[in-house]
Amino acid sequence: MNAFRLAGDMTHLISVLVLLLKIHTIKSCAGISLKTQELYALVFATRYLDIFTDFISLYNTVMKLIFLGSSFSIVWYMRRHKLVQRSYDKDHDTFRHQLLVLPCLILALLIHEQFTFKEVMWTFSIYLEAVAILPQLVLLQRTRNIDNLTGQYVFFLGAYRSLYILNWIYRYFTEPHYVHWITWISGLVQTLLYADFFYYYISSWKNNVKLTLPA
Amino acid sequence: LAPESVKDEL
Repeated sequence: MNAFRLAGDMTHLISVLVLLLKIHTIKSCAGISLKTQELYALVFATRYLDIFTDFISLYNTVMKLIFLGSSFSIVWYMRRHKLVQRSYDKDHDTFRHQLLVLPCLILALLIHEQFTFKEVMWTFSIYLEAVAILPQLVLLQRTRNIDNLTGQYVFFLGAYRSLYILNWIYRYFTEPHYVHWITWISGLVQTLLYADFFYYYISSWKNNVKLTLPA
Repeated sequence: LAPESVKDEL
């Protein structure tokens, strides 16, 4: 475990806690894409299949449980909780996320490190996570006023994978035979998708103005 | 050391 990866995991944890805080305390999911939340729940469900078979460390297991628990409870809140549902913008959250799931599944069946069920599912989760933010970014473009918590959520979610890229660079230079092209390329694509959001988020923060994305 | 295929990252 290196500082970049720990910082990445903590940033990821913060993004999830910011979202849970928003939904649980003010009972609002304004500006949040249910599609992205469902995709993330699927990402964690297919990535952590080994949670009961391979014990890496207490930290690893606890974090997996937190990510699984939070992503599924966020989906539950947005689908079932009467009060939260009222603030869900279903007219604008219309990204057909099936268009993301199927190509990722096909790609995972074609390009993977080993052709086993767990490995293909894990690879699918890597590809899916790279594009899972798209419905959320599309929704942000459509909703004019982006509230602070939503902006912070997306910012931390994007920042965590860029910290992971630093972690992969560090591990590449410090650990022999540490090469994972699939994860590296997907992680890079994932981070690049946030590039314009980062630009507008940081410039809105610098100019101390409300975050708005161009239509 | 965990074998190569085991994923130690989240």
